[in-house]
Amino acid sequence: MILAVANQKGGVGKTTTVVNLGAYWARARWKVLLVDLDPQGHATSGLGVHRAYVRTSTYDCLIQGASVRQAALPTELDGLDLLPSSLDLAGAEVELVNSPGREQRLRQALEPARQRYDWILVDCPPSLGLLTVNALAAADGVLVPIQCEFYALEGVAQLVRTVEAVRRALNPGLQVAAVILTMYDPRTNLSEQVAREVRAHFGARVAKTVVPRSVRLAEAPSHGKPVMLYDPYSKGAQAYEALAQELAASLRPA
Amino acid sequence: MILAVANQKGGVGKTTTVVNLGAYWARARWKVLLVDLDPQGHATSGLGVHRAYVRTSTYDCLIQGASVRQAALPTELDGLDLLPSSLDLAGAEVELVNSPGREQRLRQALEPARQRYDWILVDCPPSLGLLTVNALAAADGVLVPIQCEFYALEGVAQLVRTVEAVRRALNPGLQVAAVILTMYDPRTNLSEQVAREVRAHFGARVAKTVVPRSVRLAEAPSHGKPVMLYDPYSKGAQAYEALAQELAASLRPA
Ligand SMILES: Nc1ncnc2c1ncn2[C@@H]1O[C@H](COP(=O)(O)OP(=O)(O)OP(=O)(O)O)[C@@H](O)[C@H]1O
Ligand SMILES: Nc1ncnc2c1ncn2[C@@H]1O[C@H](COP(=O)(O)OP(=O)(O)OP(=O)(O)O)[C@@H](O)[C@H]1O
Ligand SMILES: [Mg+2]
Ligand SMILES: [Mg+2]
Repeated sequence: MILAVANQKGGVGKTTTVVNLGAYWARARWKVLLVDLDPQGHATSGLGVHRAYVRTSTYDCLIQGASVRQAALPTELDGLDLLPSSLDLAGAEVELVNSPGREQRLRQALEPARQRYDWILVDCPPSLGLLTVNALAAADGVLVPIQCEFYALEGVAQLVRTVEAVRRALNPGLQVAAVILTMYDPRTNLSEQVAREVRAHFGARVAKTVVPRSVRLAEAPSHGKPVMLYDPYSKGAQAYEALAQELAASLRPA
Repeated sequence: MILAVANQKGGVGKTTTVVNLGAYWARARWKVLLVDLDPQGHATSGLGVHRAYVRTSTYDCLIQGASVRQAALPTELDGLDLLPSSLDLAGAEVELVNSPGREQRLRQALEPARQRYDWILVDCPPSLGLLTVNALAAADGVLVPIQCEFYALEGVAQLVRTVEAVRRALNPGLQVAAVILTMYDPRTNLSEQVAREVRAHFGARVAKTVVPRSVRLAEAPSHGKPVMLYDPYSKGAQAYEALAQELAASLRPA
């Protein structure tokens, strides 16, 4: 199953969700591929891979037609592979603008990899440009992390409109698979207010597991590790472990 | 003076810096224009302006050659005007790609407004695309908010390279005017570690005023107000008041 993790609002926990969901699914013996589609390359660095050593990257798959098999790197975790980002990804959107089938490049690159992986998680950049559209065209579902802060709901209507446009024009099966509440801080009214509004909007599609604000989640990437390997007993780690179980049950019925 | 507030990393406090610096400068009797160049429109909504009521926007200035005088809106604060964002801004980058002088559109639009405002602050989207390049081509200096978290330093080298490329090709006077540490949390080692690294990198360009993590800053936009009007005695408000004084002294020598 291919899942795009998208929200054009910056800093809401897209990369943190991709890296940590991927890690817990790999530990549960699924085969997982993380695709770093963000020119910032934070999923790549958050797993301890230094961009300077990357040979073939997501850029090569999109623009040069390289295969996932050539580009995918193993990580510290058995069963978790990474399609790394590279600096030239920043130029991909402009390069794709005038090329034929520009929205379907990622879909074509990931097609052969579907058999080899149970989950393919795509980390999107904070925009609704051609890279995110490529992810939506390739995906079976979208995971939408929403930070429990005011601006959270502002942009979601735009994201949902984009998902619907991609469903109509490029990918008829595309759905919002789950909305994930992140950085929930029980000490503030703001978090609870936003959580209530998001549930009113999305109903059952909001994951029951809420990810709390937890500094261990912010520290783990500086050690190049998912939080599971950095501090598995932290609140943040336990939340992503529970989220991995919840989504595996709801998105892949037995 | 025109300042672009830019960092392609999402959620680092760009909009919060634009809205709150602008508010304190307006209270100190400067004439201030905020330019919302982000299709998300958070500077616009954070000031209580509903995008549905916006007639002329930043998009019209960029693409249709509308003047700032036509598009700028007054706000609750005397001396603080806003050039609002609109949804069509999301399409501006693709529309600009093949048009002549595509990087200089904002500079042309803001030129006549320079006489009427002491400070023009441009809120950039979380990317280094054509909208941000337009802001850098128009600006005298760049303010770079950096969140005190691991990924903070990752992208800054790319941002600095982009600033240098714009300085060489489009805007010889452009400099990094100040680096601002945001969301500093004294309870964690991570914040202090990142702050130390940022100061080692940027030396004296790092503002002495550090903005702490403060939930009142996150709550203020849900009331459509800068924190100065929402909770002026909060830590976040006091930090932006001190930052406004510090930058006014260092960037506009008497
Ligand atoms: N639940 C959490 N608690 C505390 N910090 C968190 C949490 N989730 C993420 N973070 C931290 O917040 C910052 C933003 O998270 P992250 O980078 O995952 O967001 P993103 O949506 O991928 O950002 P971008 O839009 O730039 O791609 C990072 O420094 C991350 O370590
Ligand atoms: N010092 C702070 N303390 C606590 N919360 C903050 C602080 N500064 C900003 N915030 C909150 O963090 C979130 C991100 O801030 P903001 O939207 O200003 O960042 P941004 O860089 O403009 O994001 P984007 O990349 O999406 O444009 C917002 O919900 C904001 O209210
Ligand atoms: Mg990210
Ligand atoms: Mg912003």
